[in-house]
Amino acid sequence: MFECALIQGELFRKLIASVQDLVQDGNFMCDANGISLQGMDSSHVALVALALKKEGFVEYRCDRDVTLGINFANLAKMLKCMGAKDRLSIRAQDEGDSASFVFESEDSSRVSNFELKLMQIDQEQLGVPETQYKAVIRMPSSEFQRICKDLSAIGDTVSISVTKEAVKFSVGGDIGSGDMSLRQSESGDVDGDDSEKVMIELEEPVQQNFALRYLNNFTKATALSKTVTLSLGTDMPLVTEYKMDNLGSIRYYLAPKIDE
Amino acid sequence: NSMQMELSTFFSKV
Repeated sequence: MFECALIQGELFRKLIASVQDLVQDGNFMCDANGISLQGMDSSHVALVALALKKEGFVEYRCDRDVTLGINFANLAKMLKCMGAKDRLSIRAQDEGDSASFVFESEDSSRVSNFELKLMQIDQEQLGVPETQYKAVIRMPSSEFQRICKDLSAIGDTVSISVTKEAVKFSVGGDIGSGDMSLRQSESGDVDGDDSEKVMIELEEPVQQNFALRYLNNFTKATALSKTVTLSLGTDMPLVTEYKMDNLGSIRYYLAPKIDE
Repeated sequence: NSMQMELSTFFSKV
């Protein structure tokens, strides 16, 4: 038996919305520690990895490891029926072919029950090694979203270059070219909200090219976190991570574009 | 001109 409950069901809806445009379906792997999911886009260029810790749930019970094969578009249809402040419970039997989703309003005056049919999904899993990245940038997620959206109107590839002082996003296209630089915030600024700052940890300067189409896709997760962390190395996939307070994180990996 | 790499170049299948 697998059972979990979230006070803010809305968070789960936002999570599914952050995944469903990149991957159509995937396996929720549930074990005693939490829920994880990994999925690649159809062109095998981007990967999304979701890790939810049991501590983030108000109730969590997993007697045996369970794999829930889920079509995200179908799940999203059911989650649409959930109220913005509803509590969400998910239940599945060990060998069941469906999972139940229960939405309950704050005052318990409305309860909705949905059964989602599960799928057998045979998915390739990739081993993502723990790596020391050459540059790690933390910035406001809304700022990253705006940059990706605005630059994609000019070109389809962004060059991200990082130095100790700043991170620069450059783009070029038929109409011309441009760049936007964000400077590292002053470290002495104790009054400012940390989530508003740009923090750069640098081992050595890095420059890599990425397809904006995918980055724009990743920014669907902006609603989950005030900040985003970008980790870059040389000839390595970019990691774009959104952390949710105590619930866990959603990470996106994007293979670079290499100059021919 | 730049070429889009695939993730399998960097990560191995498990």
